Amino acid sequence: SVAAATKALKKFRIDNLP
Amino acid sequence: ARNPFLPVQNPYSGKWAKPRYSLRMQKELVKKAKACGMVGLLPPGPKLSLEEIEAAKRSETVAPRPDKKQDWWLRPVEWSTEPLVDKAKKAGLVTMYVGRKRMFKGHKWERVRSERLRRHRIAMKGMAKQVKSYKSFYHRRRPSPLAT
Repeated sequence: SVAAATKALKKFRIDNLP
Repeated sequence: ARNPFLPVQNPYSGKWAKPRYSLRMQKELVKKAKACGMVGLLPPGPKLSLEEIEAAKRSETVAPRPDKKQDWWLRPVEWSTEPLVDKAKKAGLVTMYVGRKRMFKGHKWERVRSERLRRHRIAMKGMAKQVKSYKSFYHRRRPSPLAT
């Protein structure tokens, strides 16, 4: 779903942003 | 920011570390980003070209609003985009053999053969002399009863 996809994207960004 | 989709080379040892996200995980992420229309948030990598990201950024509507504090993860990021894997492909080379000293490693005896033959040739040059010297080793040292 789009919500799950957004959540995954957010997790990716939070894990990898400096 | 360091790109988690690309491999990194250790400047001291020269060895390559794998990217933090495997190709399979990268593909999953790209799929998810396309599903929610946020391709512009991902760094470029083998599964996502720079052109795709640029196109997505132009068409996307998702942008951080300065008044909303929880949108900090949407802020634009400059990812490192060294095309480490694409270098060879751009040069039009067969990727498998790029960066290799020789196309095939071969067996050890094949690799050391030329050096072995060279040493053999040098040894054979003076072999007759060496054999003669070897065989007459004790003759030379036997005391002669006729010697004064």
